Amino acid sequence: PGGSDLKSLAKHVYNAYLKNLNMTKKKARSILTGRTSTNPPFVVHDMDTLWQAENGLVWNQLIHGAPPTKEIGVHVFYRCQCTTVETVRELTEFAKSIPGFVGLYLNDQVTLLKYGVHEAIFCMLPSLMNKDGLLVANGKGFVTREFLRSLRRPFNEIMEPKFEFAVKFNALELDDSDLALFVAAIILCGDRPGLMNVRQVEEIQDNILQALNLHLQAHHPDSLYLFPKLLQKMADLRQLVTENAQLVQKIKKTESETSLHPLLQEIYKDMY
Amino acid sequence: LKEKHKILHRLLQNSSCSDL
Repeated sequence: PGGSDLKSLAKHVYNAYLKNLNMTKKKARSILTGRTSTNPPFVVHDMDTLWQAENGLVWNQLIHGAPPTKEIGVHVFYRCQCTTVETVRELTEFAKSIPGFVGLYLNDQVTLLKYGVHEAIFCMLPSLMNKDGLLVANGKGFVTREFLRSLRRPFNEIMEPKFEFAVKFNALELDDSDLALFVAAIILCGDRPGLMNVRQVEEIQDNILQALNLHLQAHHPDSLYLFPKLLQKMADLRQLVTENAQLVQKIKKTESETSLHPLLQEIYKDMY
Repeated sequence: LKEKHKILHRLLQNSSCSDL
């Protein structure tokens, strides 16, 4: 495709991202840096402040489907699941807007989402993070990294690797228009296990990667090797997802009273 | 794959999914 086609693809994908993904990096950064007129986020840094946040309706939704728990680590695990499920829903709508996606076999659409959503989530999480914590509840809360580290094992191991990734990923200083194409390229990945029509997926991804490369050259002219650095991040994300899946398996085994949302059960089953 | 991923299927075919 020519340059103008790639530019219009980049614009289309960016618009789909803005339309379907609720918390943009732009919005998150304005909250994290205090450059917004809305109230600053409520800071959760210990059990008391977590309880206050739950009772003060920082979160819009209650935790549905999960058994009630008094254990704080389990509670945080359920909150992570709620956010993940909602983001999977948003990412599915985003994927459907990527040109060519709905023309794939339904089987392949399922496979791409099964393997792609966690990588996509973990590359969007850094938008909500700084080295000290992360925004939650649509920007109304901020949970400190120290608090998450203080949970008992294995729940203290859930978020720390994501913070380590985020600090490095945020150094690339991507904005939402870059992230939109990067997330699309992650979802349209031709080497997911069990794809029926690999070539069809690769053709779509190839277009997206060309659009991303062109977009980065225009948008970050002084950032050398940004495109190959992002390709490397795709491999890092795969590793992060593998480790996350192993941790979820461990929690399932050792924490028998802890339940996993049915959508996440589907995604993790026979994944890696 | 369809049997094992009923919710993902439903999400792909409808934008709303009541059991989420």
